[in-house]
Amino acid sequence: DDDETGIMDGLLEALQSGAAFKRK
Amino acid sequence: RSALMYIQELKTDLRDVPLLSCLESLRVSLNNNPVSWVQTFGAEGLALLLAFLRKLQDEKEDPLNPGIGVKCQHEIIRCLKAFMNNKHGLNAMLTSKEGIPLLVRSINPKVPHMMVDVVKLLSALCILERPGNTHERVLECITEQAEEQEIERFQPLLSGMNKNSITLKAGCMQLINALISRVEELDFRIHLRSELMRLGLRDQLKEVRSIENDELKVQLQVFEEQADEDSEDL
Repeated sequence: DDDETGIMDGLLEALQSGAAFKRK
Repeated sequence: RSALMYIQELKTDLRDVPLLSCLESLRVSLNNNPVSWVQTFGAEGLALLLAFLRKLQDEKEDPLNPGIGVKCQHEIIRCLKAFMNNKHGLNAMLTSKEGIPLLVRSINPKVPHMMVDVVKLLSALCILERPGNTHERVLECITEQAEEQEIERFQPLLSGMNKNSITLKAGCMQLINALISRVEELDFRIHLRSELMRLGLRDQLKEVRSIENDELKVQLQVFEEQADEDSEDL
């Protein structure tokens, strides 16, 4: 979706919670 | 004000308080208007913001108005965050040649509250799932910036860890984790960790472990778990 917003907010939240670092 | 009005305004020789007030109002507009508004502001608006950021970084502090330059820089960082909060803005930032280098140049341990925002934005860019490996670009820019200043590339992050601000310590650990975790080669991840440890992270980690702060604890845990996993794999 080209109108997607909150991308940065989502990434920052995932980083802060540690979820962004879960190994696949 | 429309996006085009801001573009016109940023083309004038704004400085000090009028520049700060324009940037504050622009940040509110970028945060609250639909994506189409941000799209109209677009690459041209971004280029103007980045040009102001570079100019402010290069300028000496005005003794008659101390602190205003840093306030404007910080407000530009906040504008960039709002601008990148959607696909169009993010793509414009990643396409821009100056975007990441200027963000890296804004890593300034002397201004902890701004540095927190900068390291967090850079860590978000590092974990983007897209071709072109943004984490490599961020690391390259960090390396180039350090070469220019003739310092160790992770020295600014270690200096940030050394500041009293717990949020900054957490932010620096977050960027360290984002940079390392996206590296595909085990050897290079281990190399980056040992480079950081040698530079003083080992001692810093001993100190920060005793700090009671959830955000910081998450980052320390990530760092240690990933280091342990890599040691095992090795």
